[in-house]
Amino acid sequence: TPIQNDLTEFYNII
Amino acid sequence: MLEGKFEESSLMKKVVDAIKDSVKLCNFNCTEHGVTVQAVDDSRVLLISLLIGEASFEEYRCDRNITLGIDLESFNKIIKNGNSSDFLTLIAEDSPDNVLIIFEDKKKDRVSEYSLKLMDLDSDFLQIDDMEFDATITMPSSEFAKITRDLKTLSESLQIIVTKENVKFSSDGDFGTGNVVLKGFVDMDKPDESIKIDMARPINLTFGAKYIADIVKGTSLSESVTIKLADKSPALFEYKLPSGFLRFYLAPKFDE
Repeated sequence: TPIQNDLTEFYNII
Repeated sequence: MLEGKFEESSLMKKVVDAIKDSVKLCNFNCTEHGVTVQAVDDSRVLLISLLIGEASFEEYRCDRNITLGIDLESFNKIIKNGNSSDFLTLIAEDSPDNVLIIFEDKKKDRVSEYSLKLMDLDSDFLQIDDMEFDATITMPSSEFAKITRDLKTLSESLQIIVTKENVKFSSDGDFGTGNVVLKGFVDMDKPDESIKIDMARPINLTFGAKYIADIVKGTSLSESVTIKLADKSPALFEYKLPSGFLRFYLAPKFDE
C-alpha cells in the first residue's frame, strides 16, 4: 500500500 | 479599512464551498491588490492557495494590510443567506474584531447586514517556490470531477499516469479496478471542452482519492481545471477565477 506523504516533506514552514 | 463589493455574491459562495471541507479556520489576508488565503488541511497533505484579485470586485479599497481570521463554517452559514445575484460587500476596520457582510438585492430595496466575529489565528505558512512541472493537463472541470467521484468508489487511491498520447486516471480496489483514459483534443466551438496534454516526461503518481474529492469541490468556479504534475512532488490543481485563482497543492503517495 502506498504511504501518504506530508507537504512539509517538500516545502519549508516559514 | 477594507471595503470590497462584489457584483454578485455567487463568487464568494463558490469559494467558501470549495475550501470549507478542506480547512476550517483560515486567515483572509487583504492588501491593496486583493484577498489571499493560504491554508493547509489538518493532515498537512493538501494546501489551498487562493487569490481573489482586486479586479474580481466591482469596488475595492484596502488602505492597509488587514488580516481576517475566519471560521469558514460560520462564514458559510452567513454567506448562504444572500441570493447569488445580490451585491455582496465586505467591510472591516484596520484592526478588526469582526467583519461586516452586506447583501443588497438588485431589484428590491432590501439590504441584509451580518457581522461575523473574527479569530486570532496562528498559521504555518509554507514556502512554495516556483516549480518545474513534467506534465500539464487542462481539461473540463466537470469531467475531472466525474472521473474522481467514479473512481473513488473503488479505491482510496487514485493514480494519474501521463504519457505522450494520453492521460490515464486509474483506481485499484478490493472488489475491482477502473480506469478512464483521455486523449488530447481541441474543440473549436467550445474551447473549454478541449483537453490539452503537455508532457516533457512521463508521469505516474498516486494520490489520496479523498483529497482529490475535496479538490473537485472547486468545480463550480471554472469551466476548466489545470493539473500540473512532477515526479515525486506535490501536484498543483488550479481553477482560474475571473481575476485570480484557487490552487490546491496535494502531496503524493509513495510506495514504501
